[in-house]
Amino acid sequence: KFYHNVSSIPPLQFLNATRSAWETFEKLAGCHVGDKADGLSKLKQYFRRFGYISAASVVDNFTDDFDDVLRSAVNTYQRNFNLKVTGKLDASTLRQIVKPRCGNPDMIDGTSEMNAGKKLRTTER
Amino acid sequence: YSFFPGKPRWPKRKRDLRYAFAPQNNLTDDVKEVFARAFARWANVTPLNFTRSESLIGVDIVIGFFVGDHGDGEPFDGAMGTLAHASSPPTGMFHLDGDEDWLISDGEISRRILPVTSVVDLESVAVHEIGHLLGLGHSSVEDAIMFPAISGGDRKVELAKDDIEGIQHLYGGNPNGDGKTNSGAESGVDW
Repeated sequence: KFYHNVSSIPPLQFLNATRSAWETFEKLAGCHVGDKADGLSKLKQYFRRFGYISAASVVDNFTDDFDDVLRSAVNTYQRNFNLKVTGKLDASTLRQIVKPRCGNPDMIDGTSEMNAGKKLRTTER
Repeated sequence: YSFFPGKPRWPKRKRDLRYAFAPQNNLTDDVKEVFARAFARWANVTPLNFTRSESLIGVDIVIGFFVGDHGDGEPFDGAMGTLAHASSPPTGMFHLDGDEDWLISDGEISRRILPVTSVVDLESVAVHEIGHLLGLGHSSVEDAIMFPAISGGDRKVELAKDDIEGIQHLYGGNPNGDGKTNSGAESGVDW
């Protein structure tokens, strides 16, 4: 549907976007490596879709374990989105994950030219 | 800014690109006008020109709204989530999710944050995806058009310095003088 100005937008309940497909990720808040939580497998699919988990590095069905592959994906995602790199599913990281976005991947063949791919040039002072 | 692997771009002989809409969408002129504005933002800072064609024959870019699995191996996922995707040059494929509620905004407003988070500003997504069609990848610069995510209701349509530097790395500037990059403050922000 197309709405031609803000005032023509009906109340939320009449819009398609009742809940984004990814809002279920919010229940994973606080998860970190070693945890097991229902829904981590879906988050791994999300990270694979956007190139943070390469298709080659996983078996077909993801598990709900917060393993090193997922921690590495979270670290890279946090660098790409200017978030504090904690490797954990903290609130600011999840807030960014659930935002609507472009379907194109951030990483292609495991490499990214967003922040995570930039060689940080540091100068000795 | 970033590029696709191998830095694909439209060949030198292709500076006048033609685009058309999937006929089955039956889009109205005011929706097509949104895309014309979005193309003009990139034309403003490059030697590229974009012309709309009513026929799909011989066009460089095809734009369509599709729902769910639409045959390109990248199914859409219902409202919100993924909004659209586009291919790298010279493929010219631009798909938008037909399950979204799209907002057609007044072209004069360049930045806006709306409390209504369940509609998506069509021009903001179009400007971003055209960046991909021309060869840009995603950027970590939050103000950049090529930043991958946008909140429902937000509007961001002006190219940032990062976007302009990236696209001019591929095609050079507009021989008739570059468009100016306005910071939000200059172009006015409609909160």
